[in-house]
Amino acid sequence: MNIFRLAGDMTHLASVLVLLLKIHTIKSCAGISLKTQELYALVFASRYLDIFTHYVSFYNTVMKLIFLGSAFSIVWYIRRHKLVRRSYDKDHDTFRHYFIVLPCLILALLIHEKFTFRVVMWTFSLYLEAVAILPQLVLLQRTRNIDNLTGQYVFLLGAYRALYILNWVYRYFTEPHYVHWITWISGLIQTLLYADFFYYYFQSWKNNVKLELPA
Amino acid sequence: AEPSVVKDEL
Repeated sequence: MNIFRLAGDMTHLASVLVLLLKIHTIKSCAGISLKTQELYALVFASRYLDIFTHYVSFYNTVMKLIFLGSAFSIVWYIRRHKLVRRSYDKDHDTFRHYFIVLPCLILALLIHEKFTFRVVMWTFSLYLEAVAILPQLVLLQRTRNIDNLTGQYVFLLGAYRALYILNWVYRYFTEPHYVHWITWISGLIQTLLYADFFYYYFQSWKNNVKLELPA
Repeated sequence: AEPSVVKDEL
């Protein structure tokens, strides 16, 4: 494992911790899109189908369990916890799941490396992860008041994707036969979706003003 | 055989 991959995973882990901190400690999910969180739960559920049958390393198994567990508990918190659900901004979080899930499923059935259930589901999870942030970005744009933790959560998620690209570049030059078009293109699209957010995030940081996305 | 997917990544 190279430093970019490790840094990417740690950034991903940090994003989840920031979100759990907000939800568990402050008992608030204001500005957080339940739709995006449900899509992530679906992403991990479909990607880690082989978690108990395909062993890679202790590190991988533990991380997979963390991402699965945190994704589903975040969804549970927002839907079921009596305090947390009260802060959920339902009226602005209006993105429809099937606009995202259905095209990804169709694309995975059409474009994959091998037509088996596991590989198609794995490919579906890649396509879905690429666009799962969209409801969250739309919600941010509609929210006049983006609090610090929400801004940091989205920033860490974007940073994680950018570090994964560096990881692929590194692996491409250091490992033989390392070419994964499906992973790379969907990962690149996923990272590009954050470009706009990054721009305003750094602007607000540089000018020391509150983060706000233009409508 | 395993497809050439990035199975060692998360």
